[in-house]
Amino acid sequence: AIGRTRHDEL
Amino acid sequence: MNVFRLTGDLSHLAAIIILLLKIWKSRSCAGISGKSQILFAVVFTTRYLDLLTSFISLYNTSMKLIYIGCAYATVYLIYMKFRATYDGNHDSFRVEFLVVPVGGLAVLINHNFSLMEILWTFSIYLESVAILPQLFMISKTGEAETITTHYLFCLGLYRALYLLNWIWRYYFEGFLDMIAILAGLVQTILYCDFFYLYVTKVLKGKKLSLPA
Repeated sequence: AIGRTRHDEL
Repeated sequence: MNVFRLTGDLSHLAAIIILLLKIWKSRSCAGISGKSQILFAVVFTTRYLDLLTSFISLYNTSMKLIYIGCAYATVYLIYMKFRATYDGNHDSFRVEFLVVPVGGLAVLINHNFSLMEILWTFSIYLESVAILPQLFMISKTGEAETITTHYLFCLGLYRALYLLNWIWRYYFEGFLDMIAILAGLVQTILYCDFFYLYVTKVLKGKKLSLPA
């Protein structure tokens, strides 16, 4: 999972 | 979610609340850079547009809403309610020197050339340098109130803990986001000089003042 795969961090 | 992420978020929350309470209780925003606070409001607004598109968890949504709400409340207190106490003469950092290059960089280096993704990247880059007007203000006046230094310490600690979180996620989840990591590294490095002063002066009960 390289790159931005989530929106979970603030 | 790991322990570094959680303590990082809580440290960030503590910083935001400390600043709001400091201004509210003292009825004054002396020594606080309104420009940095506007930049943080822009950072949260452009980053949390995903509130409209994806739901992660109740924790995620409520923290985002709290961060955005507190950021605007802080800007309101500085520029409206306690405007008379705002030290505009010392808050003279030229923010266009940050916003314009950061905007250009976000368009050039991102994970995906779409509006939402560019705005997210812009917010990550902007956050890494958003504290500069505040640090510039302190270097100009040569001092900071102790409560302001607690605010800065929590704010700097938050990104340092996120660095540990990213190391953790790389080892245990194989997750790697170079944009966030490099910007977070820059952000943390900007606080190093301040961390040194905080440990050597403020924690020993002295006021933070810089040599003339």
